Amino acid sequence: NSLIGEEYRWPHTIPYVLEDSLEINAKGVILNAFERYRLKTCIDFKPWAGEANYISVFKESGCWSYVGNRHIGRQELSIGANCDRIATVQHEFLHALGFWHEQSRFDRDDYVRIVWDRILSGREHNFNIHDDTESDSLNVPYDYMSVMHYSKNAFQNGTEPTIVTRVSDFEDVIGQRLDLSDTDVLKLNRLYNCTSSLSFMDSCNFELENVCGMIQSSRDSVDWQRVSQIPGGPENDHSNMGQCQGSGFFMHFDSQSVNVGGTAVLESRIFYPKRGFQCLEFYLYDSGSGTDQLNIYVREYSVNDLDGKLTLVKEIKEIPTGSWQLYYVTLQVTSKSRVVFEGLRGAGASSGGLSIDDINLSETQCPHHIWHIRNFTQIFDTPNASLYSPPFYSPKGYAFQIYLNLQSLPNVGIYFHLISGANDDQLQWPCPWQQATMTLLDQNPDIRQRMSNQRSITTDPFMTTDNGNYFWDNPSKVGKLAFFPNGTQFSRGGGYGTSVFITEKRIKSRDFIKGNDVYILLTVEDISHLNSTSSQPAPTSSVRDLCSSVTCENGGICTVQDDKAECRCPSGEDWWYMGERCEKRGSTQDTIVIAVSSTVAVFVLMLIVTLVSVYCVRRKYRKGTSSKTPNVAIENQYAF
Amino acid sequence: TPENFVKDIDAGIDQDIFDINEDLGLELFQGDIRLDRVQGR
Repeated sequence: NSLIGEEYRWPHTIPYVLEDSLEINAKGVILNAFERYRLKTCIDFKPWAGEANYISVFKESGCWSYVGNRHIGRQELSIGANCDRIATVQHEFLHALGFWHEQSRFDRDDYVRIVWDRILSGREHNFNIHDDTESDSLNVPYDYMSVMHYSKNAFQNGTEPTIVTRVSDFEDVIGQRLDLSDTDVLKLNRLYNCTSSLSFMDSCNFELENVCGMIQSSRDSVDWQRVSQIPGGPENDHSNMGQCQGSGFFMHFDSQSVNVGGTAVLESRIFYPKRGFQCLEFYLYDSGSGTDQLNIYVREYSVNDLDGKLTLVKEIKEIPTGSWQLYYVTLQVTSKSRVVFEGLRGAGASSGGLSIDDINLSETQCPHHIWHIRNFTQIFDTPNASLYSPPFYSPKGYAFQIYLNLQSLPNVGIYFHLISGANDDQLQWPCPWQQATMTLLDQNPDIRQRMSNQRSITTDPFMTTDNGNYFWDNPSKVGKLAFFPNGTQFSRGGGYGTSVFITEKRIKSRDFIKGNDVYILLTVEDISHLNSTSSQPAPTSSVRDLCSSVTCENGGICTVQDDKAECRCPSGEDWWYMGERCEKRGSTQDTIVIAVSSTVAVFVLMLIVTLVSVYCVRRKYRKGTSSKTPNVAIENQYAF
Repeated sequence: TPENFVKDIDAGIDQDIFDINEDLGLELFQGDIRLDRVQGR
């Protein structure tokens, strides 16, 4: 449901500014939202470098945006308090890219029924339709799953839904705030006439005989086999979990058919990386001896190494047997290369081997940790269940734990806790500006079709609790005693998160629960560099920070020139800001108006001067002639 | 439960975009769209 008119389009790479007014957590969430656009769509984002038009994200009241590129230079998009959810950011950016809400499509009455008497009085206009002279649905069917759809309760005056879907199955689907839907992506790529993606590289579920162009090595003991079932397990593949008769294939290394140390090598097709960092993700099943291992290599080609240089990236050992396991491997490849999977027979009797399925490769950052929850359905059905994750460490060394609250169904809550850890004495307390991102994985085989549920929180070192302690202080100081399942004692700090992470209905939808397994992906990043105040290097006592006393307005940037703080004002094709603080706005239109009006003013002035001078001359002339004439009675005078 | 002593970022209310804007009394087109002068006309 897009705004008609090429003039409203942005370039495929959109210049943006994250203004200082934004909360630091929101800045991190916005950057994560950009990564989702880069994975699923052909849209990219780059810091503004003076382009005529750009999107300036700031914190004003509420969450809102303009629709389309308005060519106003600094185009505002507000991510206010409570708007720092990734799908909210994606929603507002879809507006900026040129999309209206889904239920305002001209054909919406075929798919939903608006119950007008349940709408807050005075809010009925929010359910208006854009007819097809101003909006284009891009030849895509109505999408109940769109991230641009109102929820069933939008603007309700009571408790009854204002929107009733004509297909009842979608009643609780509309209003999803998980991620871009497949159709959102399709529309966006159609609107911008492109299908490429910056960060997606490949997705393989082995359903096609060509096995995604992967090749068997000739320098190994046996080949990997494309099968749909192994007597010793797995009984079925991971993509379809045996739900589709005649499909459901995966690759299997039959380790019992080789001696200890025997291998099977499978190489991917050749890739040409663009970003220099990649995340390899796949599901692995071990039905062998439990000592089999999977080695991941990259084969990098260069002009002086046509065969490619093989580098071991990761050895995956002690693979839990008897179920599909999710693995992530971080790669850092900068040139033409292949990913290589080497199955290696371990010691001990083997009754099966290794199986691989649902490989995804993308130029994104891998999550730091995976919390694998088995037998989720049973846990979910246990009254008053609450789940704590195993302990993890952030890259900075902070120990943490995740708490999944299943005690307040139909809402599922999730919280991030710092806990006592091995590095506490060397760490900074209270814990400063670490952003914890918790993602409930939608286990769709294709990474591009996932709609994972993600929330982020950031540790604010100044946050205090009711008793005056710092919330993010050392858990050994402000935490409470707790015990790991093995009885080890530790201290757990306060939990910070949301009790409405996801609903019971939604967690049972899509592929959040697959094979009775749930995965929560965890990333804890230091985002203190995003903090506007701390991002400026703290001025040492001798040098005064000249810009600290200068506030540039309208997106102006303070710079120090010849030891003097000046504002560099933004400008565009036909507009500019000026003045000491960029407080004044100019535009060619204004200049023309000023030029024309001053020309007219000068002309009028000249005219007045001319008229006055003519009048004076004539009066003077008349006086002149009357003073020279003798006193002659004026009679009939005859000319002689 | 007390031993969890958890703090909610959104006060435990699952507010959609439009609820947030409504509570703030924002008069936005379709709940979260800002119109420029051309569109406003």
